[in-house]
Amino acid sequence: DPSMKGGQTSEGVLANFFNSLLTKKAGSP
Amino acid sequence: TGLTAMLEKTQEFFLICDMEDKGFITRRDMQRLGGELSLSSDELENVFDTLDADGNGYLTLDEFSSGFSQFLFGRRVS
Repeated sequence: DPSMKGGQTSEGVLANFFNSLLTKKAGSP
Repeated sequence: TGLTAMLEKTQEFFLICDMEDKGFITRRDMQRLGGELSLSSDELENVFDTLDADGNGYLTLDEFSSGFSQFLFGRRVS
């Protein structure tokens, strides 16, 4: 299952991704 | 409304990934985000595979927003 790569669940990795997008958005002018 | 705000957010995030405004996101687009987001290329692959529900190698806005609602509400909304 590729979604389990790196020992992270797909939910965890999605959360990471969208949190990063949210942070990037908040940090940009 | 809350729904409109969510759709706007989804569109906004989709466009961050789809820099050329192609209407879809490829693995390459996703990897390009590695420099801007604090995610490894393995993690970005993982995100892509998770979002690409039909596994065709292209992320549409539908697939993207489905993944976003999964993140927001803890489940996939189709």
